[in-house]
Amino acid sequence: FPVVPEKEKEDIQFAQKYLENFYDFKEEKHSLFRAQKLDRMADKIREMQSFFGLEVTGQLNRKTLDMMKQPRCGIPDIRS
Amino acid sequence: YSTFPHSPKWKKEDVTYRILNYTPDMLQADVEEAIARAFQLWSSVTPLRFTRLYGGQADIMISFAAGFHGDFYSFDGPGGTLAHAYPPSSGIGGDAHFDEDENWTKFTTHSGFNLFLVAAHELGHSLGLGHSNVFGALMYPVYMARDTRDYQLHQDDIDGIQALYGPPRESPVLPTKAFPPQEPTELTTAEAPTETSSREETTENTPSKPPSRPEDCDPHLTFDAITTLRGEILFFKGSYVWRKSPYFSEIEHDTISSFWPSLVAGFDAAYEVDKTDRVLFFKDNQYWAVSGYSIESGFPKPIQNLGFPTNIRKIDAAVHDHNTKKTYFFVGNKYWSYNENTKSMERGYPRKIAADFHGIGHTVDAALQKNGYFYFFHGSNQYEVDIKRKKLIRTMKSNSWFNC
Repeated sequence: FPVVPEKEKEDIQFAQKYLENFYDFKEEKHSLFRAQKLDRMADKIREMQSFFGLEVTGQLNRKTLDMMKQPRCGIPDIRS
Repeated sequence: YSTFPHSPKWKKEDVTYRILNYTPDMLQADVEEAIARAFQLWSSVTPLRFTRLYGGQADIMISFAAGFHGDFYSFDGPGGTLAHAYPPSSGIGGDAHFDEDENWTKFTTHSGFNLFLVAAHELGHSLGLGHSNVFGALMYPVYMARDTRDYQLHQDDIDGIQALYGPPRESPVLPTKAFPPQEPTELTTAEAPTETSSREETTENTPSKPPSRPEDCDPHLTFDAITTLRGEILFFKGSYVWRKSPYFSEIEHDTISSFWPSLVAGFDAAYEVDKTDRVLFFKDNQYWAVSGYSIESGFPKPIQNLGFPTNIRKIDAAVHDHNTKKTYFFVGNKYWSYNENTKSMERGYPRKIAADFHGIGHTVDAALQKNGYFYFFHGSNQYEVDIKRKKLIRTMKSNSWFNC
C-alpha cells in the first residue's frame, strides 16, 4: 500500500537502528552528504537482504521492513 | 552456520550453568525444564556435558532482565530483541540474557515466545555458534514459532556445533520422553499420539524422521493439496510445502510447521477464499481456517458443518471459483458445490465429476484455480479445464509449475 511520508521517515530511522545493531552500519557523524549516508545504508540493506534470502535491491521495500520487524535474537548477524 | 571471530569455544567438555533468576510468566519448574531441554539438544550431538550449579560462578549464567541490565546491549521492551548471549570466554562469556519484557511461555502460541526455542538458540551462541542464514535452522536469527514436541536440530546446526566440538563420544544420548506433553493444544487431532508423563528410559529407537522432500522435477511427484494464498501458490505433500511466488522465479521450500506449527502434516485438501483472506485446510473429517499465519479460533471443526453427510469421512480436493463464489469439493468420483455466500451446500449434489467436467474420468488429488482455468491433479498429471465450458484443454505433468 502507498506509504505515508511521516511513516516513511520513521521506517528509515527504524531500519538505520536495525542495521547499526545487526549489520555493523556506522553512521559517520561528520558526513555532510545525505546521499552518501543513504548509499552506505543501501549497501547494508543489500547485505541484510542477501542474508535473509530476500530479493537484493538495496531498497527498503515492504518485505525487507517486515523482516526487520520480526522478533529476533540480539546478537549481530555479521561482525566486522 | 557461522562462528564468532576466531571461533572461540569451551576448552573442556564439562560446562556448568546457573539460573540466576526467573520470569514471572512461567512456573520455576517450567523454566528449569525448558533450559535443561535446551542444553540436552546440544549435549546430544557433541561430547559436551552440562551441569547445573546452584551458587557461585558458572560458565554460563542465565538471567531475565528488562531494558538496561548492566551490559552494553540494553533490551528494547516487548518484541524486537528477545534475548542475547555471549561467546565462550571467562567473565560474561557464555552468559545468556532474556528480555523480561517479553511474554515467555512453555507452549507454542502466537502470543508468547517459547522459552525452550529461544534458550536453545542463545545457548548455541554460549557454545560459540553465530547466526545461520539457513531458513529453518535453530541458529536463524528470527524467531519462528514451531512445534517443539519432537524438536530436532537442523542439520546445519549439527554441522556447526560439531565443527567446534566434534560428534558425541558414545552413541548419541537420545532425548528421553520423560517430560509431560509440552503442548496440550486443543488443535491436535483425535489421533495425536499421547505421551506418557512417567519417566521412561532412553530407548534405542531414534524418532522416525519424516521422508526427505522429493525433488522439484521428479517426474513422479504428486501432491496432497494445492491452494493459492495471497497471490502465491502453495503445493503440499506430507509436511513439505513448495511455494511459487509471482515475485520470485525460484520455488521456495518450507514445511507446514514453519507456517502453522500446530497444524498436522498431510493435508487432504486446501482452498482460498481470496475476498476474505482465508485458507481452509482439510485433513480426515476435520478442517481448519487460517488467515496468513494465524489460525482462527474454534478450529478444527468437523466437515459435516459444511453440509457433508455423516458417511463422508474425508475429502480428496477442493477448489474455490472466485467468479461464482462457489467451492467444489471432490470425493471419489463425485463432487459437491458449496455456496460461500449462503454458507451452504447447493441442492442436487453430489454429482458425477465426469458428467460435468468432460475428460476428467478419475479421482482428483488436488485442485487449483488460476488464470481462468481449473487445474485438477491426479497422480503425477494435471488437467487444465476451461472453467466456463468445463472442458478439458490439455494435460501436463503435475510439477509443470516448477519450471522443470
